[in-house]
Amino acid sequence: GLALEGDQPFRVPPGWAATGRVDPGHDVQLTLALRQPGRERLARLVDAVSDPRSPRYGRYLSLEQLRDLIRPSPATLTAVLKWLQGHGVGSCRSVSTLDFLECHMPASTAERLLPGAEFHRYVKGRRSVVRSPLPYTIPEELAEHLDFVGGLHRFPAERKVVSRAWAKKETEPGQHHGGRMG
Amino acid sequence: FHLGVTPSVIRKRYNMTGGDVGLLPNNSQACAQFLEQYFHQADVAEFMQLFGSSFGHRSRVDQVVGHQGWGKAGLEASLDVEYIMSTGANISTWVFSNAGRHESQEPFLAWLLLLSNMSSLPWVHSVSYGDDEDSLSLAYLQRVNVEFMKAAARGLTILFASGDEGAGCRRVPGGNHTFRPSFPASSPYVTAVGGTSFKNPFLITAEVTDYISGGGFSNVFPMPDYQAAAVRRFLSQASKLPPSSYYNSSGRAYPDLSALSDNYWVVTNRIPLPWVSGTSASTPVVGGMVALINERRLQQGLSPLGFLNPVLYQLQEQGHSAAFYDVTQGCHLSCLDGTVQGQGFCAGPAWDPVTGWGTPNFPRLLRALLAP
Repeated sequence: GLALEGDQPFRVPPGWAATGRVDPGHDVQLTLALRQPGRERLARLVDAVSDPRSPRYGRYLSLEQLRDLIRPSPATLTAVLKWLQGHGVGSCRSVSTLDFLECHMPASTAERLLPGAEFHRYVKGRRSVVRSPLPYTIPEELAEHLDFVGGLHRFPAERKVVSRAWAKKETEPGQHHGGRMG
Repeated sequence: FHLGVTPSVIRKRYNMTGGDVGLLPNNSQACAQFLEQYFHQADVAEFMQLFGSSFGHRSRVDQVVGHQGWGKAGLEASLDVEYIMSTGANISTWVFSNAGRHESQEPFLAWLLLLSNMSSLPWVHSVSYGDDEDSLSLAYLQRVNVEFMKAAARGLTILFASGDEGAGCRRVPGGNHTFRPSFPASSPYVTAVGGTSFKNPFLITAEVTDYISGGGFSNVFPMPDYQAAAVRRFLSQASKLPPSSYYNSSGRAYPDLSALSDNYWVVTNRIPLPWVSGTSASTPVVGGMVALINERRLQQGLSPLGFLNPVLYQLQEQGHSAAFYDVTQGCHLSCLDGTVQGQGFCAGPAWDPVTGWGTPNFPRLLRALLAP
């Protein structure tokens, strides 16, 4: 297989603790980012509609026009759907622009679909997420059809509001900035 | 004299008058929340009662997309909503609440999918969220960047907080340090908002750099044409720069502009809290102003501003420098090592990687953006 995100570090953020592998039947949701063929045209179009010197300035696209520009090719849709169906994954929904698929499946199916992945649960307070600490792979013939598969590695990012009033109390010697409030 | 930043302090500093409020029913603005950060309508109402008497405003969020929990309100969510509704006063406000309802969902990705699925959206989105660029795969960074291009093609303005770690710091293999850019602020298709403080913290005075203000150069995205001249000027004219090994001078440079980010008052869980700071505060302030400028453009039969950066950088080239208060004092933080000693970049005349072009002078910016 081919690792689409072999460079994605797996870091468990502070405060999250691993509680072990999930049951094989545990439902996981994967987000498949399908390759968009019209990216270069999209880039040129964005330049034109955003540049006041362009005659196209401000002439934005509707969602339907955008879909027509970047929708995945029939070859991409066929290849990806065939791959999913081959693993018994039928519970998928698309978005209006057709370039993402959200699919539900048991963890055991996801692990067969994406060799290398292993789904574990991590908890922080009352919150829990399921992620794979190991990189996933896809069949090489799908590399031209998929950008990445979401829902495996990245943890929800914490917001950081700084409270300067607390900074003096919480700043360690040598640190420049203060306490963080999640 | 004031005891912290409130809506009236912001509106006064940026020269917003009582007439600078929304009127159109078809204009709207939004902020996005992740990780079960909820706001309470009662906090918004109390905030406006305490701090909103000097300008026309709404006291309720009009639309929540996604799930709003019943737990305690989050400080960050309260901050976003209260301040986007203070500069974008009387404009219909939406909150996108993306808690990641499913255990294996990525909340940020869920928000991107919502944008790709909704045909009718607010024109302006303020998002105070960021990750270290090096914590994300190249495939993910590049695809998310395309998602911002999609938003730009639809005329949406997407604003991201530039981060609260200054230039950031990362130890690379071999033991050396480099600065650490923040994404999505480092995407060339979003507008990144940095932070400033009042020079005198108790008076409405000129602004200086807020040392936490995120900024620098992407290690992934090349410098877009729209900013090349401004950044080149900074790099050639700065009196002091960090060693070039700390940053990629040919990368997308950010932030693009700034607003006050220090010492805000926020009402959360019915309690007014002082001393809230961060570029999480400056981003919705700018978001509300952009929504108000969109409103004036819509009134004149013009299109919404959409992706803001090309026009922002062109304004300066065209001599509209009065559209911003140029912030020229102060530096932001970075690596604590013997070479840079905690100092990243320093602000200077015109664009710089600490405060961008500076902070908005609303009437001048409005005038410039009504006929760019």
